[in-house]
Amino acid sequence: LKRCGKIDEELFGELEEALFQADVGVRTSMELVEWLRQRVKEERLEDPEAIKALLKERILQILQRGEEKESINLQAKPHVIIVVGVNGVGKTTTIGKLGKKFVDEKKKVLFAAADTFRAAAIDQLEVWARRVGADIVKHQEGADPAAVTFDAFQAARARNVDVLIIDTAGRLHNKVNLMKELEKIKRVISREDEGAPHEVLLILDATTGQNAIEQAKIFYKAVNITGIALTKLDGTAKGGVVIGICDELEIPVKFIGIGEGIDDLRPFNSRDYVDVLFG
Amino acid sequence: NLSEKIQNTLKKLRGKGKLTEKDVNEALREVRLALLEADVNFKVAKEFVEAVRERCVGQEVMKSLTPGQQVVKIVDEELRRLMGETKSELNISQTPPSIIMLVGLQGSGKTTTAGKLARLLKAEGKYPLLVACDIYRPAAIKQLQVLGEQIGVPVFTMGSNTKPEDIAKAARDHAISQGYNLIILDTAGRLHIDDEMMGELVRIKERVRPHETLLVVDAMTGQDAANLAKEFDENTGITGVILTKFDSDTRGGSALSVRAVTGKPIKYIGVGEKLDALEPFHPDRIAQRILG
Ligand SMILES: Nc1nc2c(ncn2[C@@H]2O[C@H](COP(=O)(O)OP(=O)(O)OP(=O)(O)O)[C@@H](O)[C@H]2O)c(=O)[nH]1
Ligand SMILES: Nc1nc2c(ncn2[C@@H]2O[C@H](COP(=O)(O)OP(=O)(O)OP(=O)(O)O)[C@@H](O)[C@H]2O)c(=O)[nH]1
Ligand SMILES: [Mg+2]
Ligand SMILES: [Mg+2]
Repeated sequence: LKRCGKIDEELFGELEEALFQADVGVRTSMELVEWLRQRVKEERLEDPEAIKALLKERILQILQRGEEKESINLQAKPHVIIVVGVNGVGKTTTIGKLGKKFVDEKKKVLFAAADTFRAAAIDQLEVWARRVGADIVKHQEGADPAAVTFDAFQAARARNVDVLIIDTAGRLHNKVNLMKELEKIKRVISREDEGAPHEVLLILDATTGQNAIEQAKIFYKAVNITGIALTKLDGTAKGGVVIGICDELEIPVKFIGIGEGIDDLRPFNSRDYVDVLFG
Repeated sequence: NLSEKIQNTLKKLRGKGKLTEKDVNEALREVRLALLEADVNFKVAKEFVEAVRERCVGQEVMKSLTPGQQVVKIVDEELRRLMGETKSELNISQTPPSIIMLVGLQGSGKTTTAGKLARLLKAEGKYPLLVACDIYRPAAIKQLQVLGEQIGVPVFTMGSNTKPEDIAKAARDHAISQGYNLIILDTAGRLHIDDEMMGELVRIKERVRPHETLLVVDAMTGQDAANLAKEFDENTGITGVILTKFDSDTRGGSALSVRAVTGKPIKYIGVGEKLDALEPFHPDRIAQRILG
């Protein structure tokens, strides 16, 4: 019975369904299943487990694509990380967690409170700075984020800081003036050090649907995203949008957020991720 | 867009003569994929298409000279039927204070929406009191205080060492003694699978019996919208939904998912970061957005 072609079609349907439900998206899911269909035909695969494993390998390949560009180069001093993304995805919290990671590695860390817009955004980052043992540069609410960024960089140089992490305000990618503001923040940094920023980290919320792909494209175009942190994976969402993003833009997922606590950050492990995707 | 896709699919098939059920299935497949692309939950999309299919195998479509148009009309009608009428009135109690509780996942926009609601209700002549029941998130209380100050609405807080249910109860007593006729409880973001935190919502509800429990959902939410809405509704009992960040370019299929699994009305949409960016929800507009 296992040789019957109909078993395969049912299996393909089930696998496609699993991808849809994980927010992988229609286009990417269908491309993956079509690729699988071809390979199954060519290699005359019959075992459902082998077919499923093949799909997992394919997704793994895609997720690892951007990883070759990876090179944790903490040579520059300060190593500058700009954290960006739409509203409420977990930027400020992720910066706190990243700060802890670097402090644990005996690095001197400085936070820049460049979200000068949202109510109590500066206060929120200050709490995190205290919690992890990082310094913070801030102006008053309503100040120019580019000015805060400039001051923070000077302070980082003067204080011999190892890692400077810049918190920016949440902003929707379809707001042109806000994206322009972000480009300005980046320019301020690269004017001070042409190798900087060394990392532009896009924060994506795992509960986000297909809009995440649009977010990645527009942020990438504006400020050249070098990595993604996928947050809130401790919920029930799978964040499957990253597969399409990796496929199209080759941006590596570098971290995952698995909770609201200071230690709830993990380096992205593509194999674990793929196992959970079909788990 | 979807209307065009459906029309084109059935136009191609009509060339073969009489329309068969198989032809209709082809068009319905387009509908299902379009809904998925718009972030409608997989199971919700499936059930919706089944409802459409039942109507499509009748005379209305099969005998029509323009079956494509008929299918589009049915999809449109079913979408409108599912989304309900504009029902943005809040359930204001006859005996004040009316209590509105905001709940939802982390980062969905509850605190900002609390500010928006306070501003709106104050403009409608109410005397609202904002209540800081998020005792966990760094600077959450300060965030609500800053918003309250911006709109001239007082914020009741007992700091972060008192249980949220006790804060809610004290706020209600304070409102009664000070003459506020409306209370808006801002709660901490939480996962629907976090039993302890979901239990906290039940305790708050039991202490102060809110007249409205509004689920605040990020409009950009994907498949998970159906899961979280169902859990919050079953655990806490919601009376309505507010979809935030509708000023993004998301298709908003989450609106359909949330409505389909809870049957509760979407009362408002957030359309910006400023406190005046709150609008009543128009069901027919979301039908437009999803159909493309
Ligand atoms: N469960 C869970 N919650 C998270 C995670 N990361 C962040 N959060 C929560 O998400 C909410 C929003 O986090 P923020 O760090 O304020 O998000 P943000 O992107 O800085 O928000 P804006 O600056 O307003 O755009 C907070 O309640 C965080 O505790 C995560 O990995 N898991
Ligand atoms: N563009 C836009 N941003 C919004 C809207 N509603 C809220 N936000 C933003 O979304 C982010 C999160 O809002 P909050 O009010 O802090 O969300 P929250 O649900 O209280 O977050 P937690 O308390 O951490 O769960 C902030 O940057 C808000 O300014 C909206 O309708 N449109
Ligand atoms: Mg922030
Ligand atoms: Mg809040």
